[in-house]
Amino acid sequence: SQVQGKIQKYFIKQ
Amino acid sequence: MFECALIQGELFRKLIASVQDLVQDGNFMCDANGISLQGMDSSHVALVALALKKEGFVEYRCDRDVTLGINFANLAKMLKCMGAKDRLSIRAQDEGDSASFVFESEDSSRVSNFELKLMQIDQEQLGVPETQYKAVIRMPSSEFQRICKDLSAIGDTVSISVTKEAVKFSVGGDIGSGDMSLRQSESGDVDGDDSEKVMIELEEPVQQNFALRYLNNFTKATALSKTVTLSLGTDMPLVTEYKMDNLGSIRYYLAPKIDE
Repeated sequence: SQVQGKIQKYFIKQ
Repeated sequence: MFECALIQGELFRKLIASVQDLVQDGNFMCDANGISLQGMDSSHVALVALALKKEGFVEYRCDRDVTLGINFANLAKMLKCMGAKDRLSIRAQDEGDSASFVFESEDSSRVSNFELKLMQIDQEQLGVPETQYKAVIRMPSSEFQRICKDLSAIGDTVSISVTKEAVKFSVGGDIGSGDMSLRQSESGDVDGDDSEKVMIELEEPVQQNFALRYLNNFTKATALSKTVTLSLGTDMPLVTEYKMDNLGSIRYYLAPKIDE
């Protein structure tokens, strides 16, 4: 089954 | 001092409408080149990024970088008072705690002034890395809107799969399943409007699952552009981009559904 990913995982904190 | 003016104030109203259901408030970052805004939804699943170029404005002046913290629902209330064909001017002092919005009718017979209180918003800014996407699809924005709306009546997740020939949107739910495929338009087709075509640039076939609830939310921007561009890769967010002629663009990033 799948879960919703979070967007911060893919982007860099500035 | 920050000052800008748009001939079509309506565009700005549509922009705010395209953001306000996803993000409650955010910082308009104004500098010499234009205005940008970034915000995440409360569940941190989607990111919206707005970039407006100074060239898209009839007047643009920004002596020092300013940040305008804005509650979008409150701004929308004021923009509701703007006529459909009004010109819009926005002004803010460097250290001010409010921004002024002026709406002026075409023949200047009606002028409306509003002052919106600004907020201090402590928001983390995310850096979006430059990425080479495996598939880029350009299609009519109204078609994308219709697909998202219709499929969300059947299920809550759409699987988007792209090959050289077509992009397929598949859905499954309690009542059954289905899919809709859009074929790449013929390249030799010189007839008709380019914005009506489906164009696929593909490096590698790709397939990912996304929550329709968010995609439906993104389609609020349909009024801003005749076409939408979807960019996909493997295990990376989907980018849904609406470009407005010379004013700039609004991009929505959506994290995919991933295996547990």
